[in-house]
Amino acid sequence: MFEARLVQGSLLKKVLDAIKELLNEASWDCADSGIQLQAMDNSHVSLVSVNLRAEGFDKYRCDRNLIMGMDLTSMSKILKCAANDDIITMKAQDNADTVTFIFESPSQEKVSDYEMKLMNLDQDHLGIPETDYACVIKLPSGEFARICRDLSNFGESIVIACSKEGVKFSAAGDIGTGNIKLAQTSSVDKEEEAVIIEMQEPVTLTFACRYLNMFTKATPLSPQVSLSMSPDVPLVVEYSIGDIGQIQYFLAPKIDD
Amino acid sequence: KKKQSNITNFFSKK
Repeated sequence: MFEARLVQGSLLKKVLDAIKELLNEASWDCADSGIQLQAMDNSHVSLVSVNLRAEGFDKYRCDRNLIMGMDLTSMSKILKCAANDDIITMKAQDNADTVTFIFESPSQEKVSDYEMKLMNLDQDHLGIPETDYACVIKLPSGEFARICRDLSNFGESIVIACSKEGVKFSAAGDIGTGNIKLAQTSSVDKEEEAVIIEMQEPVTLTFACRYLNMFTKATPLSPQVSLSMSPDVPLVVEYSIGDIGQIQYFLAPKIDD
Repeated sequence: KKKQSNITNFFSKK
């Protein structure tokens, strides 16, 4: 028996919004410790990893490890039927070929349930090595979304250059060039408005706008985002999911041909 | 000119 109840059901709705453009289908691995999802986009350029800790749920039970393969378009359609303030419960029997989503209004006066077929997905899992990144940039998630959107007008790629002076995002194309520089904030009223740069060595890498823009669909999940970079390895874009977990996007850099 | 690399170039299959 698997059962996970989340009073703050809107978080699950936001997680789906954050992955459904990038992934058509994916497996949710349910275990005693919580729920995880790892999947590559169709082109194998990026990898998404979602981690939801068991303690983050208001009720969590997972008697046997369970892999629930889902069509994410279908899952998203079902979650759209939940109101933002609904309590969401996911339920499945051991070895079941369906999962049930239960939505309860806060007053408990409306209860809906939707059953969805599970899929058998043969997906590769990749081992992500523990990495000490040369640069870790924390910035407001809305600011990052704005930067990616604005620079996408100029070209297909964004160059992210992190140095002790700050971080510079650049794009170049037919209409011209754009540069956005952010310095570390000296003092802020709210922690979530801060730009914090931890740098061991300067790093400059180039990434596809299309993917960065898809990652920013996670913006409603968290007021802050962190970007981790080291030379010649994938960028990690990480958002926390309330206090129940996090979503990480890994994006392979563009390299010299 | 830069070309897009694949994530599988960096992370191996488990």
